[in-house]
Amino acid sequence: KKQFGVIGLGKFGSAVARHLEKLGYPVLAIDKEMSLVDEIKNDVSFAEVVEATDPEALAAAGIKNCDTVVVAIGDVQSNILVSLVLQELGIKNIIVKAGSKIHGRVLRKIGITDIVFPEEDMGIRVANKIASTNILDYISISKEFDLVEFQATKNLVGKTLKELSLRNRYGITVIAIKHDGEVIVSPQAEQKIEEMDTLFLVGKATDIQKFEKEAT
Amino acid sequence: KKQFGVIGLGKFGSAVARHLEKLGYPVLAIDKEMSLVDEIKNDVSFAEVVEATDPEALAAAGIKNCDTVVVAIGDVQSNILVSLVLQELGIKNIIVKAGSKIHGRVLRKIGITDIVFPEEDMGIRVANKIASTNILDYISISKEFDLVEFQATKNLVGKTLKELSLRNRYGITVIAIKHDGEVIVSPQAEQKIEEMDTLFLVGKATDIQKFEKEAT
Ligand SMILES: Nc1ncnc2c1ncn2[C@@H]1O[C@H](COP(=O)(O)OP(=O)(O)OP(=O)(O)O)[C@@H](O)[C@H]1O
Ligand SMILES: Nc1ncnc2c1ncn2[C@@H]1O[C@H](COP(=O)(O)OP(=O)(O)OP(=O)(O)O)[C@@H](O)[C@H]1O
Repeated sequence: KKQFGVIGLGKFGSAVARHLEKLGYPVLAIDKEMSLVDEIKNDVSFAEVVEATDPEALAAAGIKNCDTVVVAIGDVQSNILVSLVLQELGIKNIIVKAGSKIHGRVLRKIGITDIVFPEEDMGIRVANKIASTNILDYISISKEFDLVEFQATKNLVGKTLKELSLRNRYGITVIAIKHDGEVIVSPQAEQKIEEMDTLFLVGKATDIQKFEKEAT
Repeated sequence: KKQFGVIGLGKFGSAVARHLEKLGYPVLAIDKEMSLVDEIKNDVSFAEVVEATDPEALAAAGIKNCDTVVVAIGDVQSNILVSLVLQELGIKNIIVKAGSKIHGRVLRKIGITDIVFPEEDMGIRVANKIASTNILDYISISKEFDLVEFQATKNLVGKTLKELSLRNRYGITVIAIKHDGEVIVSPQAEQKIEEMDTLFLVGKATDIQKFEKEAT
């Protein structure tokens, strides 16, 4: 069974560690702070206090048993050093949390390809969500398209999906409708939109914005 | 035009502030640290150094012009105090970043309903992503269903969506297929799965897990 390492037990790192265990995978959780290691040790398979910039200490802690290691350290310098050390130790998959685009560029320069920007991505998601009264949630699912949870406006109520014809008019697909608290995935063309319904829409950001303007 | 306030210019707060401006909304960005306010002032409409636990200082900075204020402070105590102060100043929409579930519970107790957990949500997303070799991305879009970007396995290649019949067998909907770098939203039933294709699947977490087990 695959084993995972998580270095850095801040909010992000400890969430990764705990959820991997929840999915049934053994995790080696590491931090230089004993209090954080103590806090997590009942929730993970292995928890060690380690100065992760030290390759020998990492090896002694068993990092080489991990197929994948997540570097969840906030301090940019330590984050980059630890990533380098893991590469030199031959760790196959290294996933690194970056705090800024420039931090990400430095990581890419040293050969790290799996980079995550949790706060930045969530910041953009929250901004998209609060900017529009009708957009309840906004998720970027790939470079090409976004998924939007859209509160039905007056102009939409009473019309069927067929009548709205969002695909032809905007290139947007309604992948689900939430009606009366129940989510209907892949709704039928005859589905009529009711007041308080939520539409889950998939499309390009520009098409979604255009639709949202014209629907309000 | 709606105006937004962002208090706390860490990675999350500054991402919210910058993206709102990018969407065309004026932002009042606040932090007690002058260096962070200086760093952002060219990217936002208003940037002020303010001790946000002080209601008079906040009012003097113009917080009452904001329809919505995002509290992006990490320190739990300050975060809760600032949220309280904003309520007392009569701010209509308050969105607060919480660092843990218990922090979230305290916020709910004082009447804050819009709470975000950026690091925790992203931690879970990354954990889901790395736990499975075939799952390239995993997004929770609502309490009921998740969206998964799934790398086609050998067993799927050469079959059409109609033959796979994922909806009948697992209650999963294929909302898009990425083929040769191109994303096809709402693919036809005759769409044949090729090697290297990625399927975007929507369904309940348990159904997705069941499908993933049987597809590999
Ligand atoms: N060299 C190191 N070896 C081991 N652990 C380290 C090292 N440097 C930093 N850490 C740990 O990484 C953890 C996360 O770092 P930090 O809290 O700075 O990041 P953060 O971005 O604020 O975290 P989050 O947003 O996930 O809460 C800290 O608990 C810290 O002790
Ligand atoms: N009372 C306050 N008034 C104004 N700003 C404050 C106050 N308390 C904290 N801040 C600011 O909030 C910002 C974010 O807080 P902090 O860096 O602790 O959070 P964080 O969770 O690590 O942030 P992120 O993960 O978004 O980078 C800091 O820049 C800090 O100066």
